[in-house]
Amino acid sequence: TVGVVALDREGRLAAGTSTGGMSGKRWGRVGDVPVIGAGTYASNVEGCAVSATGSGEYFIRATVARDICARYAWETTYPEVEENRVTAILDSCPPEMICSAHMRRPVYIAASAEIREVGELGGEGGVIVMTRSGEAWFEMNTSGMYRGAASSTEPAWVAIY
Amino acid sequence: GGWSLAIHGGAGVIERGSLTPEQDAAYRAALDSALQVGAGVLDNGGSALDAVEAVIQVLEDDPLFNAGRGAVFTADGRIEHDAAIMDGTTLDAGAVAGLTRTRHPISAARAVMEDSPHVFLIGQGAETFARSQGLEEVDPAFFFTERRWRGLVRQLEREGLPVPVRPEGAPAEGAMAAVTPPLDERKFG
Repeated sequence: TVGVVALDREGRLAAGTSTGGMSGKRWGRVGDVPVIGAGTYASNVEGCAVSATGSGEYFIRATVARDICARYAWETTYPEVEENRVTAILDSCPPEMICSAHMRRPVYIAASAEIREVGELGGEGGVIVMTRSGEAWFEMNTSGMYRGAASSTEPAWVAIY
Repeated sequence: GGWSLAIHGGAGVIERGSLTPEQDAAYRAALDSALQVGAGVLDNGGSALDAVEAVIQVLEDDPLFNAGRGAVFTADGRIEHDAAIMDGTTLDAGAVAGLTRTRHPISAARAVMEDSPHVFLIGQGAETFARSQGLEEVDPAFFFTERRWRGLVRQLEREGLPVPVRPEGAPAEGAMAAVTPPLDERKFG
């Protein structure tokens, strides 16, 4: 599976994902990639674009891509309302993540909550999220993932986790 | 205004540490060149949609990734592609599933979004629609890579399932063996 999220100079967001699916799949099995709202979603109104790669059955059930956008919209609209929940999530993230979590709190909260939900269902995978302000965020709960980012203000970089 | 781009690839069961330096370098180079294509579109004022399609076309053509050429096989030895694209400005979206001949599934998804009244087309109907839009078609053997085929054979033997015959037109055994993407995306699609 491969995926992209992008913000252009006009402030437009878009997301795309493409896959060969699961090796050895039978019976016409389809995962989350082509299911809008599960593996792929973008909404300028809510302010983010999401592309996912993971055990598709769980990403479909948890409607991951759509939920991240909705959570992000909520976090950016009512940041104070969720203080105790946010504090609980921030308290649970590893120390090295604290700075980035606080710095990018809404997108971190939205993405990490969703990936945690997938994990609790028994699924594995990761998402890339692009916000309307051009923030790229990566969240995953498994290894072997490869990522890359570039912007008009920062040089391109790639990483394999 | 500024622009921003992020890309990702699926997961593998092999830890990064077990990649050979050559494989590690191959993945990084592939991701880098895909990023450069997307950065070029956006830096020149192109749309986010165009950048998404252009980057994913590069990754679909690269046999290292489980999308397009280099995709994994179904249990009966075929390659079936799924893809989706969405425009955040309008909430327009297009998706395809089960394509076997369209060279760039992401372009088929975009055609569904822009040139059909629907959001999601699957199987033979999706293929017929993509053909009607003039999208490039290739023989299914174009997508074949030796390593994915061997991954399928190992998996089916492990599961005690019948191993399908080698697809017609597939390169001679071992011909594509040089393309050995290390991350076996058996874990998920």
